[in-house]
Amino acid sequence: YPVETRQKKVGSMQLIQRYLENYYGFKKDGESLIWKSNGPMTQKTKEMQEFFGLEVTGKVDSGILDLVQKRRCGFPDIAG
Amino acid sequence: FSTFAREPKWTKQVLTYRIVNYTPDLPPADVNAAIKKALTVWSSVTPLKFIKKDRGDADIMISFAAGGHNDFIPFDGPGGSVAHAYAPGKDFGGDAHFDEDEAWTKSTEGTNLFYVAAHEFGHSLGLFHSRNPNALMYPVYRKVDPSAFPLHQDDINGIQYLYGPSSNIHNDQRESTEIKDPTESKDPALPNTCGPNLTFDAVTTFRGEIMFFKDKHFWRKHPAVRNADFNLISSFWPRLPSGVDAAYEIPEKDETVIFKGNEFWVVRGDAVLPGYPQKLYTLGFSKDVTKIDAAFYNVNEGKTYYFIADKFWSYDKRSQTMDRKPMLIRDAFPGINGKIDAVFQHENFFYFFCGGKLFEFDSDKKRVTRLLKTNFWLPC
Repeated sequence: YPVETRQKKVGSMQLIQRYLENYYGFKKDGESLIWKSNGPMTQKTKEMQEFFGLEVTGKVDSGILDLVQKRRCGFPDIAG
Repeated sequence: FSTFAREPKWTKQVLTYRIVNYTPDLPPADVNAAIKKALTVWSSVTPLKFIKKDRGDADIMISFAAGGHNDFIPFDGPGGSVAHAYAPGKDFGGDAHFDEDEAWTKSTEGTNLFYVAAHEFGHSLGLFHSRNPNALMYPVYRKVDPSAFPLHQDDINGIQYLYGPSSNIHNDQRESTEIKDPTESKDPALPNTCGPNLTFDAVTTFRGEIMFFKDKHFWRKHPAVRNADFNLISSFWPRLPSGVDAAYEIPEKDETVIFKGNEFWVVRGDAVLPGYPQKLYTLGFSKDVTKIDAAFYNVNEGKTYYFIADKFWSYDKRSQTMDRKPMLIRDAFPGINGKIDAVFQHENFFYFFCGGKLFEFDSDKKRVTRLLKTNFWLPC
């Protein structure tokens, strides 16, 4: 049962990572990402939260998960 | 609102657009209507005008594609990214791409084409994403009432920051909610679109639309769209006079001929072709013909008809000959008598405007099929 939760979490993380790559200019640097509190992914997550007027924590929360699943314009929110 | 870096924008006010291909989700007429309506959202609050092209290059090329489609931003299947568009500029600048994997609709079900197109054309004109969740330029798609005016004040502030406000009362939907003091206006009173005695100086087809000329203005109407745009002639063609006499289009040449007095101009889109105006006699008329009342080009025959008083001449493009002598209008078009103000062809019907009447003439049956009001084609 925990395995299934873990799989779902990894799926969400990949979705968020791809969202940050597509619309916030996030570049993967190859090392494990999300738990580094001041890593690039945390920074980009903060930018996204700021853009959408969410609470800026740098952490993946339900607000972020909800947003990345919505239809949207394919153009980035942050100019590359 | 925000703009792109270095604020790219169009330096001209009349822009062309072309729908390169169509989604099978909607009838082409509905796609045409949704795109035209989406562009009108922006032209109604700026001096910008949009002219539809059916072939060749255009400022805003509109296309539907799935997945990778020859640019650096492949689409991602259903959901997610639904469309994108490029900032003003050459080549693919201004172009708008729509993800064919979406279910495009004209309702609140699926993905509403009009609403998404209006957002993408904001990019085509130079606006970037807005952080205001109620703005059209907010990047996330949300279900809205497609019949409501979609621009938020944030969007209007943004587009008018780039292009200034609309110069045309009729076209500025927001402004039209203001009650203006009529004594303030310097222009003669605008024609009453729905008045019973409305007459036209000339009527012609024009790249899939119909143009109704009256004094300094013309109405532009797409047969499949209820609304009509109302523009100054000079905003499209600054060199043309007001109060024209006649006009006709030759679709296969993408040329429209416009007459006033003993001169005529040929335009293609918003450009008056070089070498015009020319004199009427260069068309083959005798020098004592100083004006024509109306004209139209019969696309089925390849013949152009010129009407003067109760007679007409015709020019056959195949034999490249003009009638030596005029014929009586009533002999060739039974039921149509006397002077004609304007005439145009739509499908297999000719529409003759005579004073306060509009006659619908069936070109196959060679007879008048309906007597209509002159404002029949306008949203009254």
